[in-house]
Amino acid sequence: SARTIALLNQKGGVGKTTTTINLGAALALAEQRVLLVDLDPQAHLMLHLGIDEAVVEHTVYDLLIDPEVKAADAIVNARPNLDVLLSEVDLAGAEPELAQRPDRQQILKRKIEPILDRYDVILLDCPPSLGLMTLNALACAREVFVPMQAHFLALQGVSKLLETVGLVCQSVNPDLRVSGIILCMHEAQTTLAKEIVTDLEDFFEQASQQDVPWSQCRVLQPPIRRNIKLAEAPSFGETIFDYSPWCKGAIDYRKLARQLVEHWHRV
Amino acid sequence: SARTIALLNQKGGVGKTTTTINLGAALALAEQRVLLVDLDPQAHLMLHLGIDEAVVEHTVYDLLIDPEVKAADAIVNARPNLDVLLSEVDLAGAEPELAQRPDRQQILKRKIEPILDRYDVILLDCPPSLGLMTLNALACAREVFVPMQAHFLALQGVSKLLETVGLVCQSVNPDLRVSGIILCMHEAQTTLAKEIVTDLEDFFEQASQQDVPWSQCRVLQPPIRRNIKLAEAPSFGETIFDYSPWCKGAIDYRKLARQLVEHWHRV
Ligand SMILES: Nc1ncnc2c1ncn2[C@@H]1O[C@H](COP(=O)(O)OP(=O)(O)OP(=O)(O)O)[C@@H](O)[C@H]1O
Ligand SMILES: Nc1ncnc2c1ncn2[C@@H]1O[C@H](COP(=O)(O)OP(=O)(O)OP(=O)(O)O)[C@@H](O)[C@H]1O
Ligand SMILES: [Mg+2]
Ligand SMILES: [Mg+2]
Repeated sequence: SARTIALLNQKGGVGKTTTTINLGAALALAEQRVLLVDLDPQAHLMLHLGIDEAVVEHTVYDLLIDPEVKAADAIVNARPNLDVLLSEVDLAGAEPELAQRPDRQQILKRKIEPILDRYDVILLDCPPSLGLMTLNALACAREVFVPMQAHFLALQGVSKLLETVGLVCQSVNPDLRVSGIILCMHEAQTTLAKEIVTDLEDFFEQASQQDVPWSQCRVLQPPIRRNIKLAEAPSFGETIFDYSPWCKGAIDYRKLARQLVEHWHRV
Repeated sequence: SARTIALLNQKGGVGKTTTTINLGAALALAEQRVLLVDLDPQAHLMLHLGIDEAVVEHTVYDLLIDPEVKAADAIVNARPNLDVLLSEVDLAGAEPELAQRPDRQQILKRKIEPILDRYDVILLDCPPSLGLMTLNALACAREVFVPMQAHFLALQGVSKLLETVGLVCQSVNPDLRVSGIILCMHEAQTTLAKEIVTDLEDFFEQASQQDVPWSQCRVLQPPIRRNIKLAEAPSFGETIFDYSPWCKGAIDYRKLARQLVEHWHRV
């Protein structure tokens, strides 16, 4: 059944959504059956894929709030091999509305469970926070990828993120692992990027000797280079493979997808 | 007394902090007496200016929570003409702790009032949210600058931001104005940037005929170009003027500061 991966970073604008869309699309092109789940009330997946609101009968909000709604009712097909569970502005109200429910961190897990066998990969696009939507993703996922920019202030947020994963691991999801850092908007030739990548690699080298959920975490290859095409594609409702299939952004996401599929076949 | 400006954008990673530091530093170098206020529990201003925690007796958290603490007790001098009110991780707890206080949106305004005459400019660095810290900034400020990147998804957030300013304007601060967009990490030669800037200018052209708090808003000049030096400087605890005073980032912030000072002298 599906490998379920949360794209997590409480910092905003680091590349979570761009990665969900384009890594997801690359995996779909590599014949993986892929589901993307939008857990952000900004609801960018719909815009980014050019999906007309009119075809969306149920969103992730309905799925979380309404016991009658099933995941199968909410799924929309976006591209060959690429399904999506969309969000809406009202999702911002989900956290207060669910505040009294004791099982509120596990609703997504429970609702996704019946459709796990339809997919090879499920990517959960998290909002820039460690709130209830992200906690639902962490209870539901088996793995966490952390998109981030190799900048100084970006490192500051990583320890807080890992601490949260650690807490979820201890309390509700003992199998949860942080398995990869995805470097986004990468400027490889800069001194800063090289130093930050070295810091990250040293950190995970040390962690490999400890009993922590990120002990097997590595910086995934290749980094995704800064490429204006990746920022342009959403304004046309297109993935990078629709918009500019041979630009640097497309090449990088395609390689990343291939590396992951090969890695998954080996393990 | 001081011109008080909130640097506002609920989207993360758009350049609020980088602008607070470097526009503030540029204004200080232009002989303005400047105060920077950190309203973000990420507490980046301290890191960015290389201030030792040991010299910080009181933070913005103490100022908001403890009736005994005055703004004058919390001020730290960072550079010539550049003072700062620092934050700390505990500020994340301020919103729940203040939830029961009826005046919770106006505490910063009340505490800043006695020191307004010490400064020409006060810049309020907001966190990436429209929560209580940002609302305190909006109650306290006279103007709002919106740092943003000229990207498609960035436009989506602007209307929500303006709606919030509108609400604060009607309820607690009728003099509040959104006076400027600061384009950050700008790649002027790209089609995307040109289109987004055109969209923004058209939008504010229309708004100039309406009775809204952003009717006088314009895209400030110059845009701040993408420049890795701006991302490197914080890792040394330096402003761009300490780190690399003649790089593109320094030139752009210096020009922006000069444009603002000239504009302020004309009006
Ligand atoms: N490799 C890249 N090159 C150029 N621009 C990029 C790249 N990756 C992302 N972007 C742009 O950077 C901005 C932020 O990216 P994105 O929306 O994916 O981040 P996010 O982490 O999902 O943000 P949020 O926290 O708000 O959900 C977007 O305008 C996007 O188009
Ligand atoms: N003009 C620029 N060129 C290159 N890098 C930049 C530029 N402006 C900002 N950065 C970098 O982009 C990242 C985000 O910037 P910054 O921290 O100022 O955003 P922010 O809006 O304050 O983020 P947050 O919402 O998390 O508070 C930082 O790593 C910063 O160093
Ligand atoms: Mg996103
Ligand atoms: Mg900031």
